[in-house]
Amino acid sequence: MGRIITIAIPKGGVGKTTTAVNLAASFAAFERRTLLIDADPFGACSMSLGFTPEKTKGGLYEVFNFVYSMTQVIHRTELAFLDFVPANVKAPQHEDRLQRLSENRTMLRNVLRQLVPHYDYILIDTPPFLRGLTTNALSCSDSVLVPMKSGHFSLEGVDKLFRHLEWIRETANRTLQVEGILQTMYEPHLKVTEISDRELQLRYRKHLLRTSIPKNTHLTEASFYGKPAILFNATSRGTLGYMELARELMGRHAVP
Amino acid sequence: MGRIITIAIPKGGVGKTTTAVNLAASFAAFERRTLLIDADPFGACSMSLGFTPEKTKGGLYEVFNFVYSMTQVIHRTELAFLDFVPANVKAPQHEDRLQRLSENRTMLRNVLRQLVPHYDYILIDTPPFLRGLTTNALSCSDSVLVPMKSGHFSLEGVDKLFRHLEWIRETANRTLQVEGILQTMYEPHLKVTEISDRELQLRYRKHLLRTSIPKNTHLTEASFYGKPAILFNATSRGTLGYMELARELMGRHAVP
Ligand SMILES: Nc1ncnc2c1ncn2[C@@H]1O[C@H](COP(=O)(O)OP(=O)(O)OP(=O)(O)O)[C@@H](O)[C@H]1O
Ligand SMILES: Nc1ncnc2c1ncn2[C@@H]1O[C@H](COP(=O)(O)OP(=O)(O)OP(=O)(O)O)[C@@H](O)[C@H]1O
Ligand SMILES: [Mg+2]
Ligand SMILES: [Mg+2]
Repeated sequence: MGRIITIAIPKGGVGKTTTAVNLAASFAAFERRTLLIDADPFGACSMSLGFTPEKTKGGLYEVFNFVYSMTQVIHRTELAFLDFVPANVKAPQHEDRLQRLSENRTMLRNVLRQLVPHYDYILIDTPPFLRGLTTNALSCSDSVLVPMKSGHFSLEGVDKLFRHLEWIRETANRTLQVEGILQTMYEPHLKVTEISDRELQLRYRKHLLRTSIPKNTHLTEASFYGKPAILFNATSRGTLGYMELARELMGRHAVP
Repeated sequence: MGRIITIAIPKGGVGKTTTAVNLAASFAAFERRTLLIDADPFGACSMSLGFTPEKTKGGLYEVFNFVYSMTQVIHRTELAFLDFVPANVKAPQHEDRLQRLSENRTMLRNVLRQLVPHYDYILIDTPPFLRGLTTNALSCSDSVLVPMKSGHFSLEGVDKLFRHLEWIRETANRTLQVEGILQTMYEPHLKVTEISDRELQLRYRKHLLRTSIPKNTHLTEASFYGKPAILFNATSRGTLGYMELARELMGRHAVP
């Protein structure tokens, strides 16, 4: 059914990459054909899946430069149902170049078109700012998934994102939906969690996902070993959290 | 003595802003005349110090647009020895404009020149990417302070930053020093902490600061109340960590 979901929020370090990687792995574990695309020049998705430079035949960088087609940079992963397109930005000059090329807001839409029939889910990880690659991804997605961790800055990031979504809908993607707001690195019983929960209930209740991902060091540990959590520790609370998230989202996408 | 310190690493959410704000507050508590500059369009420093739009007379945005001088956008804070220049980027179009203006790498150097005699420390908070404002800040700083939290991505961020510093030294700022690498949100006894510690000792031993900031929820709580940690909870482990950091740095800057 080719549902394209962008993972985005213009705040750093709230679990965008961890969510993109582990949600993709969870969909794949449920035998949904899944493609993960790293649209963040930082390349953290590659690190999370063990894609060192030697294992990388090319990525989004080459595609945006018309050197390779998208099909040529699709990599198989250790999970049968998960494919991966790296960012493959190997130098600061390449990052500048990719940012400039992504000013063309239809770049990603054009190259994804042919892929959509081949996958049930296409997930796109993005950098912690809205312009360029993130706007590109949002412009061609069916929905956006918004991770956030408890705290004042995260809430401000959610606000900023939602204002940006209004502009995206007006100018590029009228039907862009919100998959939901996902609370990550969740630590119950803290005052900051209580304050954040209250704010989310007040202002974003209808978008708040039932699933929240607990703070769980195994999720960080897995990335040191270049494996998604499900292959590193199948029963950690972090792994189970993302499986739960996949179930919640698939439940809403079920064909009637 | 006007030491300009940029707080930077191209990885999100590792405590750049929390460090900029609370180190600045700690220097001020030690009666060093301190200026904090928010060079991140996100505006998290403003949030951390309680500077709502009504309390903001202008900021870096106006200065880069030649609407105000730096002196006109210096704000007093609740701490006698701490002044503050907000980013004051109020709209996405303003963010694009500020990024374009900051392609001129000497912008910040030019406007800081007159301020240097008036302060002992000038701290600059930056966004989680290297180009634009961060390069501007690094090009005119005496040193860079590099926060990181345990994890594979943070270590990669340190590597990326150090490569960028080489380029900065060659092209814009020959004498740029490394103030040090600061471990933040530190949680002893975790496997990921052990792996990160080992990697830092192996590759960055001479840059690793003695002080590390413990994971401490009061630091996040303080930002909800628009106060630096020292005014919110003077004895929390987070507050004491940043006072300790200020002592360690001042000890090295002591006039012989
Ligand atoms: N549920 C969790 N529990 C514990 N640690 C987590 C959890 N989720 C993510 N982390 C860790 O927090 C750090 C930041 O996460 P991540 O890099 O996924 O955030 P991000 O939003 O993609 O950051 P950036 O904005 O820099 O791209 C990583 O080291 C990651 O391993
Ligand atoms: N020592 C700590 N203990 C607990 N929480 C912390 C600590 N330091 C920072 N935090 C919290 O972690 C979150 C991220 O910190 P912060 O915003 O300072 O990072 P950053 O590097 O400036 O992020 P960005 O890259 O988005 O600018 C904030 O909510 C902050 O309150
Ligand atoms: Mg990321
Ligand atoms: Mg910040």
